[in-house]
Amino acid sequence: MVGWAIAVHGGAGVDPNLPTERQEQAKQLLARCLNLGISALRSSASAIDVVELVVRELETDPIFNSGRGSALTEKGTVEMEASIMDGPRRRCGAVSGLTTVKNPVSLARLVMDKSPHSYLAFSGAESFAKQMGVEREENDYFITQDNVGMLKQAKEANSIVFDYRIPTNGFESCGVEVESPIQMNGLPISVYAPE
Amino acid sequence: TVGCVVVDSQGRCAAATSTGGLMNKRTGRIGDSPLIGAGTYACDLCGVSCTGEGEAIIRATLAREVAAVMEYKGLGLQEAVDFVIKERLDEGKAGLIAVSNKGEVAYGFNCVGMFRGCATQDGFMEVGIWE
Repeated sequence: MVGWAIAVHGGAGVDPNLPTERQEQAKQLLARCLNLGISALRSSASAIDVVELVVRELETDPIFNSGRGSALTEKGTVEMEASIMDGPRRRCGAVSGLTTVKNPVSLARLVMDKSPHSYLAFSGAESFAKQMGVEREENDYFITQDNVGMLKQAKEANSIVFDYRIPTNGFESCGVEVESPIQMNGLPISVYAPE
Repeated sequence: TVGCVVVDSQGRCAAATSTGGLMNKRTGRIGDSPLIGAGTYACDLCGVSCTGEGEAIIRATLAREVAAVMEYKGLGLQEAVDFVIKERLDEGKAGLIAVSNKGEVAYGFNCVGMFRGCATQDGFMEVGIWE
């Protein structure tokens, strides 16, 4: 027997000017999800069940970039992806290109538990979701006004924005510096944006 | 991106990651989150979930790399996390959270902050954003 342990994250790279109340909202959600995991562990839930439970909660709250509140594609739609892995026998499941699945992590879990595969994507993943009867929503359920605003800014700046919030007053530090573009695959990030 | 890693009281590790990807991304672009071994990995030694610049995490096979340096170099969990963040990301910006089968928890990042929280059975609990 060992003592249990748990960690959660909501994305790396944060705008140093993120307003205090946004910081507090984020910390409260992290604390709530941690406590959800802790009470499951205290009731002897297994590690694989707890990581799914906690990530479902994070996907459902629009604060972070997953599920509801996901970043938007260049077309203003949502394409979500998730994966899950169970250490003891290295069983795993992953999904990509989801547009209607309310909790992508649970579909990833079903790929692991109910299919002979490890990874299903786009129309194949969506038809697996239908077959499994998971909870589904219209794509606009996942879209928040905040993100519509951020997509507009990203397009105006002609850039792709990484996995963190960009400040409303333009791109500083963690956002993509148009003046000094971040490299991706060895190329200036601006190379990708026009595509 | 969001993620969770857990080691339970029987020492079993698990990891999960979920994301909407990049704002203004090209449709069809796949990041690290669904790629086992890159954004997510778990084995008998540890569980890892990553977030950040997907392309750099994929190049580094970052999550699996934490388990590999624990297994092959005999590093402890926090040492392994610090090593891969420092040595494997090249210029990429990313962060990760990890647990080990010994009941340890660790995190690391090389950019400005990471939304994270961790707790252990002996009562330790922390929620933070900055360094």
